[in-house]
Amino acid sequence: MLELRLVQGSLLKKVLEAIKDLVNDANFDCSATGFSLQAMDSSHVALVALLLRSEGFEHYRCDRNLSMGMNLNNMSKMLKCAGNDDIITIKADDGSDTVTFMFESPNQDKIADFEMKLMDIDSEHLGIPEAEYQAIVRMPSSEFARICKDLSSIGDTVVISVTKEGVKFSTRGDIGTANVVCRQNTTVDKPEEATVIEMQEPVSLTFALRYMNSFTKATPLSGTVTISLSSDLPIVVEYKIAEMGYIRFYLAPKIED
Amino acid sequence: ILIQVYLSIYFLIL
Repeated sequence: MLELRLVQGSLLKKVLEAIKDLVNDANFDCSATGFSLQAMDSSHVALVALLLRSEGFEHYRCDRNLSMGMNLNNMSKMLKCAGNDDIITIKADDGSDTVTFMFESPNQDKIADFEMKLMDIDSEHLGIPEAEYQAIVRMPSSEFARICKDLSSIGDTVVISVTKEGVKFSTRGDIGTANVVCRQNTTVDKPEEATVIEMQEPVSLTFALRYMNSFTKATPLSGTVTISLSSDLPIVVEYKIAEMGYIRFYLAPKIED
Repeated sequence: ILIQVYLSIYFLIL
């Protein structure tokens, strides 16, 4: 038996919007720790890891570890039927081939339930080791989204370089080149407007902008984004989900042949 | 020429 009640149902709606274009089908894993997902995109160059900790749910019952295969497009269709202020409850019985999403309006005057078919997904689970990164950049998520969008109108790839001067995003295409430099800036009114750069050593890596733009669909989940870079590791683009967990995107770099 | 690396180069498939 599984029953997870999430008062801030809009979080789950936003999570689905953030990942449904990157991954088609995925197993949601439910354990005492929380509700999680790890899935690769179909070309095996990007990975999404989601964790919604059990403490973040108003009610969290998960009698045994359960993995539920879902088509994310179908799940998104169902969650779009929930109001932004609705409380969402996810329910499943042991051995069942369906999951139920229950939506309650804030004043309890409307209750809806949507039952979705589960699917068997043979997914590869990857072991992601803890790593020390050469550079970690924290910046406003809207700023990062803006830069990725702007650069993708010029080129297909972005070079992200971190030096003591700041973080530079560069691209080139048929019509020309573009460079955006963000310097460390901690003298701001609100902490989420700061750009903070922790650099152990300079690093420069190249990534496909198409994936970066896809990751920025998580922008509504968090005011800030944390970008971790090392020359011998995939980039990690992390959006913290307030008091609940995170959504992390990993992307393998492009390298010179 | 830039080539795209796969994640399996970095992460272990469990």
